[in-house]
Amino acid sequence: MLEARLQTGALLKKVLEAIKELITDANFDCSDNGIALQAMDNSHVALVALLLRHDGFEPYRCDRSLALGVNLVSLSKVLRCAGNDDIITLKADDTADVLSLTFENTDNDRISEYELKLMDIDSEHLGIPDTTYEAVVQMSSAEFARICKDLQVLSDSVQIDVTKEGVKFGAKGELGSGAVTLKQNGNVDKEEEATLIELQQNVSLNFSLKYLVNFTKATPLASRVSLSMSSEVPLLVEYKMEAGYIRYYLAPKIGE
Amino acid sequence: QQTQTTLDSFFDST
Repeated sequence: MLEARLQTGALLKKVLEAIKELITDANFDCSDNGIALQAMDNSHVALVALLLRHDGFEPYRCDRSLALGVNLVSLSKVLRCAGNDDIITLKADDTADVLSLTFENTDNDRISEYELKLMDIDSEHLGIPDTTYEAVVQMSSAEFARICKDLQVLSDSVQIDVTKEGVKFGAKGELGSGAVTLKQNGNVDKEEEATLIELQQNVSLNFSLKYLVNFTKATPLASRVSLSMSSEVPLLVEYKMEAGYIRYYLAPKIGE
Repeated sequence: QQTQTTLDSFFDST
């Protein structure tokens, strides 16, 4: 059985907000390592890989690996019944036809209990090859969200160019064009806002802004985001949390 | 015109 108690329930609410528009149903794979999820969107253009490590829960117990098939919209509706400061406990039996959720307020005088019906999901697991990326950009997650939103006004795609000087996000559309360049500035006072670039080789890649904007729903989970790129391979957008991560992979756009 | 690729060609089904 699974029993996982999350002191900061708001984290789970934020995680659901970050994935529920990209994918509708997914298996939460529970093991002694923690709770993981991997799913592609319907069009197979983007993939979400989530890990909530066991040490983020107190206590965490999972005797046998379990796959909990969840409709994410339903789960996020139930999670809306939890207060932001509530402690959330997830429980499931080995037969796993329901997921039990308990929300306790911080005064411990209000306890709400919900059960969510689970479903059988035939999901194919994808082997994500270990990749050494040609360019890795680390930047403020809020800045990345702003750039994606701003450029979406102009186009449905963005060209990302990374050189050792900086990273340039450019968009061209019917009404005109726009570009935002962030210079590498590792020694700024505010570490959280620094743009850092590790570069083996300059890259220039095109991606759909609709998906990137969707990924930025993870912004409340981390102040930093990393963009890992190599020519003609999927972009990896990673938000690291205290005990885990949410990674998004996005297939590039190619051709003229 | 740019074409949107999919992930299928990059990641192996296991």
